[in-house]
Amino acid sequence: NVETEAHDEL
Amino acid sequence: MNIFRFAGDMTHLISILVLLLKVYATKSCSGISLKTQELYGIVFLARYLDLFTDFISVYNTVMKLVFIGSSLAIVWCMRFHRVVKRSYDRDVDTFRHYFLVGGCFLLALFVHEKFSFREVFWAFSIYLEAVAILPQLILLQRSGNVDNLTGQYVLFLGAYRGFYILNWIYRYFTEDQFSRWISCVSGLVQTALYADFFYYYFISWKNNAKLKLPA
Repeated sequence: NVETEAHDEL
Repeated sequence: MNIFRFAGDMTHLISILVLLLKVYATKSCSGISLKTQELYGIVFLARYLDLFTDFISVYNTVMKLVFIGSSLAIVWCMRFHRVVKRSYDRDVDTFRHYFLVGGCFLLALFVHEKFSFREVFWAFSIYLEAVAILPQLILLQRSGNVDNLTGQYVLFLGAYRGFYILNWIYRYFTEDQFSRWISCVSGLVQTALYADFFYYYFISWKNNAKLKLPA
């Protein structure tokens, strides 16, 4: 499953 | 991190500093919409739920704390500071912003990257930020003349997401699996809402006249 990468943008 | 995103974050920070300067220096919040400030408080609280769980960088954490802290401080000032709250005119700040909150949350329940608590709240914060400026723009149209600091606050706030659009274009071409269509579409809508404000701001700057938005 596609691990939702942590949102690195503010 | 790229120059467009950094420029966007700095522009966003400047807009917050201009707003804080206006409220603290003039001890007045005339021309500022409390509803827009409350919406931004909700946006940051909903978006930065991962503040204590995901550490990206010191910069990321510090900026999140600044954005959350400043938006809550402004709301507190406009509601409870004995001098500032007197200059808040609730008769012109009449946009029913709770509909925006409800609508964006409903949209987030259906349109999100993944159906998880954090992702739904993240999508909700992205949608809500796109429309959060509406009460402020409506208030400016109602109150006619706009003081310089308020005009600059709205200008920088609108410009920051414009830089983010350049950032998304840049990341699309430089990173293979980059796909942030929720942010991109919302960011385009958000920036488009400022289009007429940017136009009248440019006209007033060109004619060196007071900024006036047509009612």
